[in-house]
This record gives sequence, C-alpha cells and structure tokens, in this order.
Amino acid sequence: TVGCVAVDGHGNLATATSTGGFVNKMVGRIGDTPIVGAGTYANKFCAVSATGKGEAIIRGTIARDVAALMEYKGLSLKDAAKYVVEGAPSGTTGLIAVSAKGEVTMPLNTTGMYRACATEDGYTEVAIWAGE
Amino acid sequence: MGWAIALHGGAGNIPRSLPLERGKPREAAIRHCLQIGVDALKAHQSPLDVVELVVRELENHPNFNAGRGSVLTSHGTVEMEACIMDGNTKRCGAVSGLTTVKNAISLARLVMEKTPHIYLAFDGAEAFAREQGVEMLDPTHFITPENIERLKQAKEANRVQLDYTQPIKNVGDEIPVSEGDGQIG
Repeated sequence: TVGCVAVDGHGNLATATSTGGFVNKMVGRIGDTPIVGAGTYANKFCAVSATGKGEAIIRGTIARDVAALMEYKGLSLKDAAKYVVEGAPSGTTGLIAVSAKGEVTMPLNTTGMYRACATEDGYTEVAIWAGE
Repeated sequence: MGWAIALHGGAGNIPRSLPLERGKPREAAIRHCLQIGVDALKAHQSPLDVVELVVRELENHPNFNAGRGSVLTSHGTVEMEACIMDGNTKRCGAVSGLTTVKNAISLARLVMEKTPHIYLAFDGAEAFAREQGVEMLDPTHFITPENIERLKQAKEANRVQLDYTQPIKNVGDEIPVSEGDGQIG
C-alpha cells in the first residue's frame, strides 16, 4: 500500500491511497485501505491515509475516527491518531496524517512502516521501523 | 500555519535484519517521492494535485505494493484499489478490482470529478477507464518476479501476507524461510 496526505498554507487538505492488497487474497476481495472513511479520509480538520491489514482498518474506521476525535472531542492531530492506532489490533495498522494547521504525525502498531514527512518550517523525517 | 506533507510505502512486519539491497531502494524512493511532493507544494500546486502526483510516483515504483509491483491474488492476477479525497469539499473517488489501469489513483480522481458516484469496481471501473482514455497496460506489466515468488511462498504456507511481513514456511512457523520481506496489504 502507498499513500500521501498534504495540506497547503491555507489549510486545504487532501489524501490519496493506492494498493494491490494482500498476497494470496481471494479473487474479488475488496477490503483494503483505499476505502472512504476506513483507510482514507479528509475533511476540514485533517487528512489521513492508513496502511496495514485492510480488514482491521475497515472494522476500526481508522481514518474517519481520527477526524472524528478532532472534530467532536477536540483532540490534537497527534493525540487522535495515537489513540486510534493504539486501539487497533496490534500489528495491523499504520497511518500518516496532517492537520489544517500544518501538523503532521505518522503512528504505527506494526514493526515498521516506510514513511516520510516534511513541513514548511524545514522539518523532514524519513523512517522505517517503529520507535525511530 | 504552513504546508505539510507525509507519505507512506506500506506497513507490516519489516525485519530489522532486512538486507540493505532490499531496504535501501525503498528508502531512496520514499525520499525521492517526498521531494516531488515538497517541490509541488512549494510551487503552489493544490494538495489534491500533490497527493495524486506523489501516489502516481509510488505506484510506478516496483518495490511498493501498488501499480507496478502489485501483489497477486490466489489466482496469480492483480486487482488494484485506490481512493482519493478532498478535505474542503469531502468529494472523493475510489476504484477497486483494476487489472489494466496503470495508475489507479488517477482513475479514482476521475470517478470523483467525472461521475455522480464515489466508487466503481471491476468491469465497470475498467470500462470507465477506457472511456476516459487513461493509460492502460497488459496485466503482466504489474507482475514482478518477486511477487510471483511471494505468492508461491504464501500458497505453500496457506496464508495471506501483509506488506513486508516475512514469508513463513508453515502455518504457526514463525521462522522466516528467506531473507525477504513478503508484502501484505
């Protein structure tokens, strides 16, 4: 699975996710992260793209939950994403997200996730494993 | 407030012992795609254009699990999925079950912009792709030798594999049979 989230200096947000799915998946299976609200979601608060085990991500409505926690509970992007990923079954979920304020976060509960981010103030991060 | 971008190339059980020759190309590709996205944001392209641009680049990279490099179904075929969404308007588009479309993410965007719907799949999505004139390729374009081997290993183990989860020989056997990193979803 691959994905990207972006926000411009005016707070406009967008997300995109693409995948081939699981190795040895059943023919006809629809159920990975590029499903609106499950692994891919954006509104005026944040943009989210998830990766991992699609079935777990759909059951958890991972991407939408991050946005909902920001909208209805007033959590920060980082806290909302952390809460959702920690609540997902271990080893199933990673996500990238940006907020309308230009914040960025990339939590995961798998061993690793190929990921990178950059912000206008010059911050750049490229990482693979958890805890980096 | 300023611009920000993040991207991923899949999650899973990526072993820390991953051989450099396997990890380095992916890391280099991630850096390359990040720079493409940063340059596009600096050039004041819209976030929607930026995420499509970056994901197209990732789809074209055979070491990731989308587009070329797409993993195989139990029948040895590819069935690709993509989704795109605009935060301001909540407009979105998604596609599933693609077998010949070079860049699924761009077809998802066309679903968003050219249809009254948000999701097309399988034959209907392929027909829409032909109608829109997007680049289509023989399904063999997407299949790499590495993914043929991954499918073989997964079948032998009678299981599915997530992005980068190491192939295992038998159900319940956690010992990797190769130095590889089998892809899952």
